[in-house]
Amino acid sequence: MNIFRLAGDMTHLMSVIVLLLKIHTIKSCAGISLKTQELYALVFATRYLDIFTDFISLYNTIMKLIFLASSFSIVWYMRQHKIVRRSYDKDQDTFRHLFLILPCLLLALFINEKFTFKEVMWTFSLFLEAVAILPQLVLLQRTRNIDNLTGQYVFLLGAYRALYILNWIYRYFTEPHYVHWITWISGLVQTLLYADFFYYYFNSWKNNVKLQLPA
Amino acid sequence: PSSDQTKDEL
Repeated sequence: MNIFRLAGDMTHLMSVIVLLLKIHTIKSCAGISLKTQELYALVFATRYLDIFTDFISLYNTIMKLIFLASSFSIVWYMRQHKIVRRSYDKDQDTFRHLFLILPCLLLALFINEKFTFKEVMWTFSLFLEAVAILPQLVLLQRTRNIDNLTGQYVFLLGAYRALYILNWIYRYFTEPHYVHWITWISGLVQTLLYADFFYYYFNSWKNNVKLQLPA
Repeated sequence: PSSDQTKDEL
């Protein structure tokens, strides 16, 4: 474990906790894309298949449980909770899951480190995580306004992945044989996807104006 | 090492 990875995990944890608390306290999910939240729940479900078979560390297991519980409860709140679901804007959140899930699944079938069910699922979850934010970014562009918490959510998600890139660089130089192209490339693609959002987020924060993403 | 052992990241 290195400081970059710990900071990355904590930032990632913050992003889901901030979102869950927002939805729980103000009983609203305005501006949040349910599609993205469902994709993230799928990412964790396919990423952590080994939670009961391979014990890595207490930290690892606890964090996996927190991510699984928080992502599924966010989806539950947005779909089932009688008050929260009313603020879900399903007419705007129309990104079709399959457009992301199928290509990631196909890609994982061809590009993976070992052709086993667990490995393909793990690779699928990496590719899916890279693109899972797209429905949220599309929704932000459509609704054009962004309340601060949604901005913070996307910002923390991007920051977590950027910290992970520093972690991979650190591990590459400090651990022999630590080479994982698949992880690195999908993580880089994911961070680049956030890059343009970051640019507009910083500008709006600096000029203290509401965030306006390009049409 | 087999790729499994290095799945120590979240």
